[in-house]
Amino acid sequence: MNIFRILGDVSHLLAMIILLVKIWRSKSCAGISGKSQVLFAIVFTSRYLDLFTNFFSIYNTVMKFVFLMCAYITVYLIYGKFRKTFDNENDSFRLEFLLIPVTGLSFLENQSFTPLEILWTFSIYLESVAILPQLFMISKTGEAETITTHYLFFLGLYHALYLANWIWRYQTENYYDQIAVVSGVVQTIFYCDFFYLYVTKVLKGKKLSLP
Amino acid sequence: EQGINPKDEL
Repeated sequence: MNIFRILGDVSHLLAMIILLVKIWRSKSCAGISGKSQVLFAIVFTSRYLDLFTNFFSIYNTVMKFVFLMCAYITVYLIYGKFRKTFDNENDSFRLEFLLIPVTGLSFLENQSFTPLEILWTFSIYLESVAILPQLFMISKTGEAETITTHYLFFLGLYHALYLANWIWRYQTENYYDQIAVVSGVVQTIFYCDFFYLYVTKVLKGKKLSLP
Repeated sequence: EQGINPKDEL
């Protein structure tokens, strides 16, 4: 466990809390892609199946529970409680374009051909593309509420910090996991365009609106 | 070296 890991997990948790608070306080999920949140719930479900079999630390187990809870509560708020405010026609990314390649790849490229390992690999590949429906929705509506951009910033920061964590672990433990690193780099690249807009617009107090 | 991932990350 290193500082990048801890900051990364905190940043991830912060992103989920920002999103929950935004939806709960505004009683609306306008501008939020329900599909991305469903994908995140699938990511955590397929990744944390070892929740009851592998025990690493209290921190690890508690964080997995919290992440699962946040993901499912968010999905419930979007498709349940505040479904009337759900912007369905703009959340139009075709999930099968993500799920099929990711499923295929997790059967082809994995560390061992066992159900748990394939599901874990599936969750890693899926997480790297899970944000695409949200980014697609923002590009379609041409703008995003500032609170949504903060959510995306901390989500992107979490993965950038995880990259730093993997570099650190490679330097200190001479260990790395190619599948996690490659998909992590892909995921962080998707945020670069957003990071640029976030720094040049949102941090200057402007609203994030795409040209 | 690429060891078996202990899956200790979130």
